[in-house]
Amino acid sequence: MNVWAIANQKGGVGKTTTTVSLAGLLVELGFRTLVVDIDPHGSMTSYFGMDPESPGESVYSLFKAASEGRMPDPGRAVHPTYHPLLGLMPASTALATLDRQLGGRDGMGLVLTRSFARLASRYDYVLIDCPPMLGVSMVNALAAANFLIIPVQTEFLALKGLERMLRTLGMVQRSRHSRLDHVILPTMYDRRTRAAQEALDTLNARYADKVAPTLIPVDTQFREASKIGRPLSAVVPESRGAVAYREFLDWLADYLERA
Amino acid sequence: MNVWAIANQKGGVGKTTTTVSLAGLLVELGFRTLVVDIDPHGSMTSYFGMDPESPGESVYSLFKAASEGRMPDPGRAVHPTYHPLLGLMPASTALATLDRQLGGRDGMGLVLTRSFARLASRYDYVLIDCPPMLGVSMVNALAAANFLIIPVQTEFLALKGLERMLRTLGMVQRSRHSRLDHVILPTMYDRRTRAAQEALDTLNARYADKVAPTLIPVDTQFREASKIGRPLSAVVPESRGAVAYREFLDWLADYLERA
Ligand SMILES: Nc1ncnc2c1ncn2[C@@H]1O[C@H](COP(=O)(O)OP(=O)(O)OP(=O)(O)O)[C@@H](O)[C@H]1O
Ligand SMILES: Nc1ncnc2c1ncn2[C@@H]1O[C@H](COP(=O)(O)OP(=O)(O)OP(=O)(O)O)[C@@H](O)[C@H]1O
Ligand SMILES: [Mg+2]
Ligand SMILES: [Mg+2]
Repeated sequence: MNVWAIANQKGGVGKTTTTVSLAGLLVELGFRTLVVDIDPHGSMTSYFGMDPESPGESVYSLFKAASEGRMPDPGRAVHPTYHPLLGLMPASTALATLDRQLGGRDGMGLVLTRSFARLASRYDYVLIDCPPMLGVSMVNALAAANFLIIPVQTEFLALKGLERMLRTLGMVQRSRHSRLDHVILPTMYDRRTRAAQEALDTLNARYADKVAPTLIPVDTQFREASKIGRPLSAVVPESRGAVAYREFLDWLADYLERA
Repeated sequence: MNVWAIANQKGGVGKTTTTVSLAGLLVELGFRTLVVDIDPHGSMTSYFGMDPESPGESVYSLFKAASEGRMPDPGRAVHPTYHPLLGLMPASTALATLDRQLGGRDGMGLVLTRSFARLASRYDYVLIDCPPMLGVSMVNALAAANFLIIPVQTEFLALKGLERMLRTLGMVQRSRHSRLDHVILPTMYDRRTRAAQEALDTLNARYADKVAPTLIPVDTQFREASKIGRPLSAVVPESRGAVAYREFLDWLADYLERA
């Protein structure tokens, strides 16, 4: 089972959009896919029409059960979506209290890893949409993942955030004694602005072999798709955004095959 | 002294851009202004050329000192910027550990309030740039502020986030037994997309008198300005973005005068 974390501590760079877009393409290809929302804000949960204020069984229930020494079937926290091959593990706003409740406790870094191990026979891909901050849930996601996708907006401030994300990644890898391969995905590329081109040049100069060859362009249709609650590829299959994510997924599948 | 918090738990809606833009305009008008970065990600700190990994005295030092029972002069955490009337209290990445360290303790909700009281004679305006999450630092900011600006991207997902932000505001007001007036500022308005217009109509229908009459349009020059580390009004004074923030500030000054 492939477990991909989509993370960047900078806000608004396209994490949720990337998770939803890739999941939409994977189910079109016939893969059983689970999307997991660990952001207390619950953007992806809202995207698919559920309410993070009252999701029922959610990612939070897994943490709460673990803190009480229980380990219920994680499948109970999976809800159906618009597509038969796509399951959603929703976020709950209660996730915002995790750090205060569990931050100091040992052994809470593997709750997601253990949950996904029990779901391994049911899914081909698990995609985790991370919040724009470092905390218990993000550390869990990086521990559970076998690959990391870092969306980065092609602009100056976002590059600063990337250095921090990569330092965090280094920290988690050292404590886990394992390597987590990653790729940097340039998003919201606006070819009309000089700043975007300069940011891209800086990305390629500094991180060369880690930057995906595919750019995700600015495409206003993403906003339309989020209103309908479907991935863009399911709404406008030939839109610039959908085509770009398809190209990225093709490249990524090939990259992981060769790795 | 006016203390404005710029907050929204949704990421990437223009909080930092709004804080920097308003501060740039206030110093042009001759007001002594302090910008405070409480986001562990430190976007505004980076924007003004400082490094949130090693800022020296910062917002974090105030919290750390308070947790040790000390209360040094908060002025030591203020650093100079490009403009003589503008001071910056930088973020530190260590802010990310605040919730784990202080979350459960009492009396840590008024650290910023007490610090700003000691700076009251030195500044006319204090603007607080908040992180995209609810935690100790955001609760502090809402307690210290006498007005709240909520930037909201004009798109579907962002509207979901707004309901959550207003619920949070209600919670903090009840625990403080005081009202914190607020305004909703529509940002990144892209007149080319239907989704933006629909989102705006929904905002005005649901929150009518709380929505600022000024829209902040999409303006790619914001990215150029962030690369230079100056507010847009200092770089391209007649740009659409700078003009819009000037109109918003005029309206806000009048609104607060009448309130
Ligand atoms: N390529 C794109 N072109 C245009 N708009 C985009 C693109 N990608 C994302 N968006 C829009 O930008 C906004 C932010 O995207 P998104 O919510 O996916 O970011 P995020 O990193 O998940 O944010 P958060 O930090 O809050 O979790 C959304 O309104 C989304 O529709
Ligand atoms: N009106 C606008 N037009 C175009 N781009 C904008 C506008 N406002 C902000 N931006 C850009 O959008 C990105 C996100 O803005 P900003 O960093 O201010 O959001 P934020 O809410 O502070 O994000 P975070 O949640 O990470 O703190 C930045 O690249 C910024 O330059
Ligand atoms: Mg998101
Ligand atoms: Mg910000």
